[in-house]
Amino acid sequence: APALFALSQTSSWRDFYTAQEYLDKYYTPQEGHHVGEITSGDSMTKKVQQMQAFFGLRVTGKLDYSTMDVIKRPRCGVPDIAN
Amino acid sequence: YRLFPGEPKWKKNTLTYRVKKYTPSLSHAEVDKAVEMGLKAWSAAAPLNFVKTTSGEADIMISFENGDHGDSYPFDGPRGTLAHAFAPGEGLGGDTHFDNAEKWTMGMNGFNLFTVAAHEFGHALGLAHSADPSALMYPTYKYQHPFGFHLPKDDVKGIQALYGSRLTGSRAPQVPHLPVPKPPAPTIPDHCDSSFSFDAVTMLGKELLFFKDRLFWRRETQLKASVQPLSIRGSFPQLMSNVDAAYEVPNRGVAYFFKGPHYWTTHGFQFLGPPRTIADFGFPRNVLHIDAAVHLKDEKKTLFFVGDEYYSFDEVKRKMENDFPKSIEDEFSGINGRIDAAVEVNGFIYFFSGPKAYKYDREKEDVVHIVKSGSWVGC
Repeated sequence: APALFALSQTSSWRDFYTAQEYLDKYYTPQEGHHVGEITSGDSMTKKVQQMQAFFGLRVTGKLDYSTMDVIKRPRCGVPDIAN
Repeated sequence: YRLFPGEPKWKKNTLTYRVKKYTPSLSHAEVDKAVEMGLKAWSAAAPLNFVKTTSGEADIMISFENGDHGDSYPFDGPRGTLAHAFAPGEGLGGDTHFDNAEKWTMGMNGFNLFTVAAHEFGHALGLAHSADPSALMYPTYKYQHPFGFHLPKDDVKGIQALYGSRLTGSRAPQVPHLPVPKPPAPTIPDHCDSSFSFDAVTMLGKELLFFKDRLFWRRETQLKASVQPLSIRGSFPQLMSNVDAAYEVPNRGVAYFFKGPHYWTTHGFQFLGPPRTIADFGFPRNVLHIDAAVHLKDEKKTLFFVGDEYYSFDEVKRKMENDFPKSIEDEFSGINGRIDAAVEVNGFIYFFSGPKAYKYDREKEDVVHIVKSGSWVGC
């Protein structure tokens, strides 16, 4: 339920899962998560904010339109936060 | 720019690279070219040299992979993740993988391999992602034109922070207020030299343009006085130098300039949009560049010369004609050897091959006059 904060009025559950996968891939220090560990909702929001800051977007913590637009662009597979 | 934690970098200036697995969507030659140009983008800004190997281990192993390929960074099919590379180090260090499920191209359609390769080699040399949207190391894909490509400032700072600058060779970053060396003024080739040849010739409006290296001559069809060469960069900045071919379609008021696998469209000297790939004309995939082109005004057809063959392109239908390529020698008696340039003037085709220019009469189907190429610009 706390994760819902990241879900803005306009995004869908599909967007939510797309964003979650994206943030796991590019904004999660690999050693930080082990299989089976449950991520707290506010950590999702924090990652959204990190990603918005990196791309120079407005930092809202929400999966708003411009954030989802960046998430859906083809890109390099190296994480943005170095690990 | 940002570096990886611990700032891993190569301890040597000469690195080996090897393309271990190729992609079916490009020929080996195209992949090799894109990789070579991608590496050159970095060696132009830092004292790094890259040596291609074809067997065994190399510092930078390059391959096209599908899905999960054993390095705990599985690819995800079309779009999404395009490629990744590992920071300098032993084993996987420096290795660069491209997602085989992407449509890799040499042009603007699909994903341009040069663009992605140059970005990934930044990682392989020690750069992390940059938050500067104009940087090559910005994480999302943005087409970069391979010819005349120069690293954006942010990336130059990054690579020089690791390896110093190519000029000084030292680690100290280049002091920005140093005057940027201007490219040396183009050396003017002696157009009366017996071995002088042109790269490309075309009509443009009422003028004839002759291209050679970084220069071009422009003259009225009636040569009144000797003409002075101009710098291509001055009038055609996008072209820079070494134009392969050019032609004009007068009734549409557009001209086309060819360089490697790309072409530019202009209206006079005005460029109309970014470069496109020559695949637009319908050449077979093995044609990576063309030698010469000539537009035949009455027939509304354009002949493209590649090696010892030529193609005919219907400008009305915008389609390559069937039954081509054909042999140049078989169709144009008296014309043999590679064609450097061609142009139609007053119904005659003038073929430029090496130091000679041949006047070809299509009614007689024969060469009726031969002059020195340089005589066209007043020699």
